[in-house]
Amino acid sequence: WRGDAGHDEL
Amino acid sequence: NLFRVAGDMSHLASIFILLHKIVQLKSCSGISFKSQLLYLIVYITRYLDLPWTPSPYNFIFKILFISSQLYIIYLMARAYRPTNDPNLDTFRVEYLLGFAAVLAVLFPVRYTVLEIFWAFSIWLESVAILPQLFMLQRTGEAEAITAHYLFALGTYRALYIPNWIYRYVTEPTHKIDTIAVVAGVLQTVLYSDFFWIYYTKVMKGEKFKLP
Repeated sequence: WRGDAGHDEL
Repeated sequence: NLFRVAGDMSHLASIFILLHKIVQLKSCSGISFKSQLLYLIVYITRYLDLPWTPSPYNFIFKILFISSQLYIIYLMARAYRPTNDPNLDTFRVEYLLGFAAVLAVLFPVRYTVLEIFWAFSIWLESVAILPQLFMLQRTGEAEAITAHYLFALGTYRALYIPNWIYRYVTEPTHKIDTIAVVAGVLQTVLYSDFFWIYYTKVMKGEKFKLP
């Protein structure tokens, strides 16, 4: 269920 | 980059200003409990990836935002509850939650639990300030410290916009996080009216008072 779009901002 | 760091510092500053106001004045008058509760929901739903955060910078900020927001909610709901007037805080948050939920389910980056919650948190954050602005409109004026808090909070997302442009230009992949950018612009636009009054009144030493 983990997403992995790699959001690297807050 | 500089815009990103300045934005995050502005976000952190806004939280310190708010905490300072509540603790120093022993009052949360003028602050919308509904907006603060929405921000707690925003942090919790966005930072579900906390255990897998690769960057120590992001990890520390995530912990800071969740814990400080929990403390703000505690102060407003328990310690200084009598100073909080629910009769002024009447914005219907169901619409905001519904708006964020619909967009998150319809257009997530990917159909995973984490991505849907992430998109939900981004859309919810973009409109979470509305109960606060609505309250401001009802009372017609605000303490200077509350105006400073809102200015710092609005500046945070506004600074993310040049950060996205900078990243788009400098990073070879030219990646655009469409949801974050569209919601971030919306969030900044919602502040534009406030920014204008802050600039014309508070920065010139006058009281924050709506025309």
